[in-house]
Amino acid sequence: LSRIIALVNQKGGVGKSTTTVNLAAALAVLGKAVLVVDLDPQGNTTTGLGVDKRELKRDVYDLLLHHSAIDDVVRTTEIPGLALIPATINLAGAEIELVSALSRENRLKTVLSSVSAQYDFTLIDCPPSLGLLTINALTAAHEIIIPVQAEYYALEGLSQLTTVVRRIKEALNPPLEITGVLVTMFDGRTKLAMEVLEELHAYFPRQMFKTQIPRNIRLSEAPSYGKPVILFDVKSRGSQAYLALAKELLAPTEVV
Amino acid sequence: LSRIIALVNQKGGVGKSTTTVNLAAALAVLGKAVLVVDLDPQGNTTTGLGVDKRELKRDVYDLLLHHSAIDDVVRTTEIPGLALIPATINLAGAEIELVSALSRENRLKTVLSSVSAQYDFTLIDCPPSLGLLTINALTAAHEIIIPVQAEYYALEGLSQLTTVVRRIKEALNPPLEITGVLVTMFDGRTKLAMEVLEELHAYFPRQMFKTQIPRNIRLSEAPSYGKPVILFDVKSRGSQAYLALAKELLAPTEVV
Ligand SMILES: Nc1ncnc2c1ncn2[C@@H]1O[C@H](COP(=O)(O)OP(=O)(O)OP(=O)(O)O)[C@@H](O)[C@H]1O
Ligand SMILES: Nc1ncnc2c1ncn2[C@@H]1O[C@H](COP(=O)(O)OP(=O)(O)OP(=O)(O)O)[C@@H](O)[C@H]1O
Ligand SMILES: [Mg+2]
Ligand SMILES: [Mg+2]
Repeated sequence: LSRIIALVNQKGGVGKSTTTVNLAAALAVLGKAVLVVDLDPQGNTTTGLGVDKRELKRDVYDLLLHHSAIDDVVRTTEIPGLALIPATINLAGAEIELVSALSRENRLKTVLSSVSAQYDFTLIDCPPSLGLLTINALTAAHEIIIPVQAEYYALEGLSQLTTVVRRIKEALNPPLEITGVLVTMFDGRTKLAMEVLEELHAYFPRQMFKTQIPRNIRLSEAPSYGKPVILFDVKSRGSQAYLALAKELLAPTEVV
Repeated sequence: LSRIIALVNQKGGVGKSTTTVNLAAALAVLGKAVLVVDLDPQGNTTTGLGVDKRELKRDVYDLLLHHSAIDDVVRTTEIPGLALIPATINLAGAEIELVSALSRENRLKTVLSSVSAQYDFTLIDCPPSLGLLTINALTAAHEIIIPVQAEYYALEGLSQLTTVVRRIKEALNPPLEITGVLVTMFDGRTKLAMEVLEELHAYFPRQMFKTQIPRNIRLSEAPSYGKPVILFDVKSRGSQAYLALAKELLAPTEVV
């Protein structure tokens, strides 16, 4: 069964795109067929996977609003087994255009229904908001990963996020589950980080990933080479952490 | 003349809220009367200024969509001379509601026109998107400050941002100018940071603030006490940097 996972958090800069790019690459390196969908008009995931946005004639915007053929949009990447539905600046107008579109929440779900069976995993990178693009991702996905920084402001938005998830699950997508909460850019030496970590465990007692992603400069350098960190510096702490996360995702879920 | 400044960048987590809170506090400490508007449904600026969102009956949402009286919404803060128009979760629905509202881009401008003359500065904290809330801020403001991290992904969205600013300036708000680009969470020891800094100076030759905000743990600890860093730890590098930024903003602009 193909697993469709949305990377969601309306808090900005928490590592949604970094996690999408590097988890996808780690899963591909472990032999899985992976499709990545970039649903953020900034297109950081598209760039992080080495695709030049200026060369693209079509992107995910055309799939959501103009019923383009998916084969005209999906692209292969440098990583064997990893395909991408890219985003360009065209996507910036989609939120407003979707407001009055028919079946506006289900557009992505319909697009993916014709293609996701060919992949073991589909990862969807979301913009930092809870608008119609993220709602499309939550309606299309079976699972959610919530990247979160161990910072005070990060805690504030979590109840908004879990409320929206519950509403989507009730109204549009009953199988939707939070598979895990992933702590990113973690620096365990600070008191603040340890305090926030404790709060996160209290708020999500059964959904915290064991793997934590440390702050690692190689993770922020890799995008400037258009490569996931695994291809850029496999020995780095960033690479090792994302490989561990991929293995944790592949392991059968333990009975709690 | 009252200066209305929007803190804008659709890239998430770059320090928009941290800059709004701490620049506002620094200006107030230097004797200016300051109004802060929180236009982000996450409400981080509201929390960062010590206001408990659960106690609020009204917020900026009521001003934008229900024509509430501004005196029912504006609150004083612990800092003398600093007032706040707060945001709560109610604001989350505003983007979609505004799409079909009359004069949807000018709502905030109208609200502020009746009150901004009482303040030397009005700072507007924006969400990480270029949707109708940010467009309201860009239509109401005379000036823009763009907080940006010295990271590769941060460069990608800048051309989208300057395009939107140019369009708003032409269609809705001719006096709008980019007063400055502020580098945040800066760590000059990394090669990546220095390379990105060079790119930023090339892209914004006359608009880079001389002041750079260093990465400083006290800046991320202060929000958990509901205080700007100046009230939390005035000797910290974070406090000193925001005081320097406030002074740079107050100095008459040099002729380049
Ligand atoms: N573990 C890490 N160590 C160091 N830097 C990191 C790490 N994870 C992400 N970064 C850097 O932090 C910044 C924010 O990460 P990223 O852009 O992936 O977050 P995001 O949640 O996708 O942001 P947005 O909300 O704008 O979409 C980027 O510049 C990225 O390179
Ligand atoms: N100079 C700094 N040093 C250390 N930490 C910082 C600094 N500036 C901001 N932070 C922390 O980084 C995180 C992101 O900052 P902040 O929330 O202000 O960004 P933002 O642009 O407002 O985010 P969003 O896009 O979600 O609105 C916060 O946890 C904040 O405490
Ligand atoms: Mg992103
Ligand atoms: Mg913010």
